[in-house]
Amino acid sequence: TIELQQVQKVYSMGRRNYQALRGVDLRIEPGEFVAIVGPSGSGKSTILNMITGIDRPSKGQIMIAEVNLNLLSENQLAHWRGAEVGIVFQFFQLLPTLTALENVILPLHLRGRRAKVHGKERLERALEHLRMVGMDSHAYHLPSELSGGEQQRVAIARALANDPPIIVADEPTGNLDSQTGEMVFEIFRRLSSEGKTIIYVTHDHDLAHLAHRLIQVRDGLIIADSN
Amino acid sequence: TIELQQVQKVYSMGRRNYQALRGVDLRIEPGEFVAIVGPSGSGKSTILNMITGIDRPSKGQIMIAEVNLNLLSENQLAHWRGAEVGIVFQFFQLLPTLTALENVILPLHLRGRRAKVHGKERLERALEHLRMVGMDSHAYHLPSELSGGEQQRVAIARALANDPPIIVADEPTGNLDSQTGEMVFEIFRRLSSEGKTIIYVTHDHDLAHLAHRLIQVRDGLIIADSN
Ligand SMILES: Nc1ncnc2c1ncn2[C@@H]1O[C@H](COP(=O)(O)OP(=O)(O)OP(=O)(O)O)[C@@H](O)[C@H]1O
Ligand SMILES: Nc1ncnc2c1ncn2[C@@H]1O[C@H](COP(=O)(O)OP(=O)(O)OP(=O)(O)O)[C@@H](O)[C@H]1O
Ligand SMILES: [Mg+2]
Ligand SMILES: [Mg+2]
Repeated sequence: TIELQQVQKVYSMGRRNYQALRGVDLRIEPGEFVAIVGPSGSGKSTILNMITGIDRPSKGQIMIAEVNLNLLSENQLAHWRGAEVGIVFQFFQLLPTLTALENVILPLHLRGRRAKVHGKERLERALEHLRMVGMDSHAYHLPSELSGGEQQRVAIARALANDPPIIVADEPTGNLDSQTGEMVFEIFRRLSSEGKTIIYVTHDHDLAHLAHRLIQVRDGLIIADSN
Repeated sequence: TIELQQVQKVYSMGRRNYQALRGVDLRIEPGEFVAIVGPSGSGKSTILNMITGIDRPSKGQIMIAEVNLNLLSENQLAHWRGAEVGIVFQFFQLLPTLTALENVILPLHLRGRRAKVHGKERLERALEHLRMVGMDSHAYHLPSELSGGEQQRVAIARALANDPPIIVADEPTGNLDSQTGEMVFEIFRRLSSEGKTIIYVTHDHDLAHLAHRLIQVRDGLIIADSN
């Protein structure tokens, strides 16, 4: 279970402050398929950064599977994330000097629930995930040698490589044509039916309605929740 | 008039080559409003890079308003672009150490058809363009202090700041909610009616049909053109 309690986030910008989240309460059960929508700048990515521990709240609690993220050090958070969460960032964050294949293998190397997996099996597993998103033909391209949508699909394969129980995706199809986008969502739907928790931000009306639950954000607050 | 004649683009990747464009012929008249669509990886951004001189073709000619881009040096291309073309890149390319306002002022400083404009008028013109895309409230944020869609809107304001005759936009609304996206397209529509040439790539079916002309790309070739 993911639980945010009265989460606030204030960014300090020199003398002034900018309040991105004004008090977010959110509870997501294991296996839920949740879409988050809202205008540009409303706080969606900030909420995802709270759930994944990429950023810390200014106030409020974040409990994930009984673990209080506020009490973890940066190092503990990185370990926790490596095993528990697969993240598709809004701007991919691929490592520029690694090929598509190496970017997907990396989480398998660092740790992951499959730390006992050996070199050859890691390679096969990474290739399988690239194949799943139609990118095995570009396995040896560097990120700079890929189109926008191709980079996005490599980022999706990387997030899934470790078979994490929670998948968090920030506009995972923003750079994809509708056919490729639907293929990605088919993967998410299948993972959700296998019991994984899927949380995604989207601006696409059709994709938002594929989720079982729709959360609407505006000006740093949740204003509607179809739960 | 923009004219591509048998344009090919081959990217060399160490020992192997990757052919992104296989022979593109395209003619766009002044004032046209053109959408380019196609699957992820089909060559859309590469075509835009040819039209804007950001990248050079491996074969073929590119003539824009009687100027042969192949014959211009890098320096001449940069000057030509500064005056003739406003570009909204797929991943924005904002300068990370400049604020939103400074990013929009920059093209006015470097040159531009309004090189005679003085400091105070430049500032006002840049603010006016930020206001146009709903970003004047974030004028003093750095790109890292903006959401994805906010960065995109700053990139749009920057492309328009110099009042160029040609505007080239690569998925300009990919990170925007549909309402904000429609506001952006309303600006493009108005500029097209004033005689500016607007060329944009989009994966959004509805936005693609707002253009007067729809060009479909697949595997590095134009396969349909509604002209
Ligand atoms: N520097 C490069 N080296 C090798 N291949 C490249 C390079 N840049 C692009 N490519 C390849 O060229 C093809 C066309 O890329 P392009 O960026 O034009 O696609 P696109 O249609 O814009 O796709 P998207 O909708 O995903 O942004 C892609 O398959 C990509 O892998
Ligand atoms: N480091 C920062 N410093 C100051 N303000 C910030 C910072 N990061 C984000 N913001 C502000 O917080 C607000 C929320 O940002 P967030 O990235 O969560 O929006 P979003 O809903 O994901 O928008 P989009 O759909 O455009 O990606 C924005 O108005 C943004 O300007
Ligand atoms: Mg965002
Ligand atoms: Mg592209």
